[in-house]
Amino acid sequence: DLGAIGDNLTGTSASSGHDQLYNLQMLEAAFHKLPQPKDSERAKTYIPRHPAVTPASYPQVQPSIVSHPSFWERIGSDTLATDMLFFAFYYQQNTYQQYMAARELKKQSWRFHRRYNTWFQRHVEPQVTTDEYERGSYVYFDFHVTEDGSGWCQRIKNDFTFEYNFLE
Amino acid sequence: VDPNQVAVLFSEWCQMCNHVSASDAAYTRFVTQLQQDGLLKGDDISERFFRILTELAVTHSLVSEQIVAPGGSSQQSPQQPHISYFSIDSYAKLVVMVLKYSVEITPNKASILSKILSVTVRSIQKDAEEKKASFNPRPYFRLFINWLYDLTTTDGHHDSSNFQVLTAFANAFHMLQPLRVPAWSFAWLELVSHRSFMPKLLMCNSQKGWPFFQRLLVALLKFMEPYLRNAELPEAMDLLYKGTMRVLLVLLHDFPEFLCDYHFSFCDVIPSSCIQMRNVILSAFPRNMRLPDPSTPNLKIDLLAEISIAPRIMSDVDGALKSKQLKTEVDEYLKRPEGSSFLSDLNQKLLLPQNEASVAGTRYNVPLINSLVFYVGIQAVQQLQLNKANPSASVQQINHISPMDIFQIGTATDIFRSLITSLDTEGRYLLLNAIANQLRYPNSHTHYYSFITLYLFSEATQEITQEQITRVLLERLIVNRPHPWGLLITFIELIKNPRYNFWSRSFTHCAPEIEKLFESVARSCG
Amino acid sequence: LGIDLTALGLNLNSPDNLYKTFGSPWSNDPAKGDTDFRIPACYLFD
Repeated sequence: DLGAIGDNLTGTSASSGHDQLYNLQMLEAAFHKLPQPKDSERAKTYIPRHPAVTPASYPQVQPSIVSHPSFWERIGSDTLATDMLFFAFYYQQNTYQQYMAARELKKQSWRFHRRYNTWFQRHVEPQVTTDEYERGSYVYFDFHVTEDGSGWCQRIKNDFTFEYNFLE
Repeated sequence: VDPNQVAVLFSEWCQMCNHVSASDAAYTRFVTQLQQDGLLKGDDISERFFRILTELAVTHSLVSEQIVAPGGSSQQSPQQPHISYFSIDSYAKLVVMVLKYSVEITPNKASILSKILSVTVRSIQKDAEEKKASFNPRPYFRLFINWLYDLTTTDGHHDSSNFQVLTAFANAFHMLQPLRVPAWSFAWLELVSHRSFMPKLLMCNSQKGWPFFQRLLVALLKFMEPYLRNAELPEAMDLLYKGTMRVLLVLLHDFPEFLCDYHFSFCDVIPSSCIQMRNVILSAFPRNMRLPDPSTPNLKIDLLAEISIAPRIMSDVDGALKSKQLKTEVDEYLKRPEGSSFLSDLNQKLLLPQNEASVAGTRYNVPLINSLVFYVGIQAVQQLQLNKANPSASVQQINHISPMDIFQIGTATDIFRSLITSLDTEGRYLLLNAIANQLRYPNSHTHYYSFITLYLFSEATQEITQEQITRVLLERLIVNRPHPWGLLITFIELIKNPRYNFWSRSFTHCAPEIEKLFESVARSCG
Repeated sequence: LGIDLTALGLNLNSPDNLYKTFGSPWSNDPAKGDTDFRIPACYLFD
């Protein structure tokens, strides 16, 4: 109720007991310690969980290009490219690469199922769609162990119910 | 809680964070151990524990500040010195893990978070108070940024817990507002406007975050207000001002309804001379609204559907009136004006005591004037809408001056007419400013205050009053854009409608420069 | 007279929300893409 909000009778701030001159001096000191852009950047450096010794002729550090969004945006949608995305997603967890791989997979209409930790893509339009789920044939990417061996592959699951509760 | 033992624990934690094969299981075990040691109960021991951790993290981050110059002598670099954030990032992660994995002892995780935030707030306050100009805000900034990234979400599934987290941060930021910790001001504004905080607070939980953000913005404007009275700003304040303008532009673009709903609160804490900043706020309009071009020939304002709709007002409109015990008097006058002496000394009641006036930079209680003008106008508009027999009749009433108009809204208008003659130049200017602050997007308030502005011009008994009305409008138009829609249509009506005889007033051609100025503004209004 | 607000580094005609690329109050430059990427908890598993 003083006309100038925040000031009290003696020209100081009622909240802090500081006067205008003091506030300006502190502001000017802070002017030389502004937050820098890198202060809000998260490290994108990849640290391998199980580092192995490789020949010196092999690259020993990740190429910087994999930290650039445009590398992931141009990766394409062929099988090799999609396999790369899955590799980054499953084997480079908690990195920028996993984040970008997930983003690109979503652009290619893959959807992550939080219960099965698996990516699904509609093979055909769902037979049933409700507010809670959809059901139909889906391509999914998973690790399979069979009599013939084991490995990652894409398979088709028919009559699968994808509950939206588990959609990431 | 032995600081040395805490340092050992922190060192173990940092080593764990640095280890390439660290897993959530390891983090869980560490946090569980802390809990078993009684360090996470949320009591005084917890507070001391987290306070020591904060001090350790900050101290270690600043150890690398001194840069060794060639020749071995240590000197402060004139540029920003390098800071290592490993200890800060590690401590931030510990807090995130504690919130994620500790079994609730306190009722909910938001409560634990609030305790940790209050420890951080006190650390910053103490550090800033002790170090004064040598206080470095950046490690604490990094700490908050980490938490905003990791503890908030835009995921709608967790709206209510996200809201608790965001409001905990909002409360912490309020405790650290520039008036309390001026050396933290830049870091504060960057955090408050960060894309991990501001949009999330404004988007979550059906606008329940809006009062929290309004409070923060008002705190910033209060800090800047004394300095913004002057056109020339010190360099540091100029940077803060431009930063604030950027933030207001983001709000204007992305959350205009927020600026619309709280415009009154913001105008209360912006000096009358800070015209462009105020215009940015007053230019906001709801995103679903299409504003007709004010320069459209023969634009029929009266036919716009929006002018019969009252805007949503979330600010406390009559608080200043109530605090000065004036609201009851205003209500009584509006109900029963006959024989009332309310108007006879109203202008005196708007003055500040002399010692307060020197601090405020004005002899008048500006928030009180703003409150009076807005409250009276709202009552008049409500009364009009209650009395209307049919929509078209009320529209005609508000647009054309007639004895019926005066009868319907005369009591409210009498207050303005009385004040405009009884106030001195400064008081009249502030009154007209308060009226012009309601010239915004098409709505019933804009329509009423536009009418009042033009009515006061046409009914003025002295040309000095007409000049002052013109000046108040003009100074809002000659600053760089944006300009509020209601301001434009009012000024265009004033200069175009022959009723007001605008161009025959002597002040419109009192000097060649003034003539050119009017012509230029008239051209820019189309 | 105020300042030219179009010179503050914000695309005021952008159809997208500005907050997504708002770098800092002190900078004319937009935020560098994805500097604040966040991994949802469900992406972290054995």
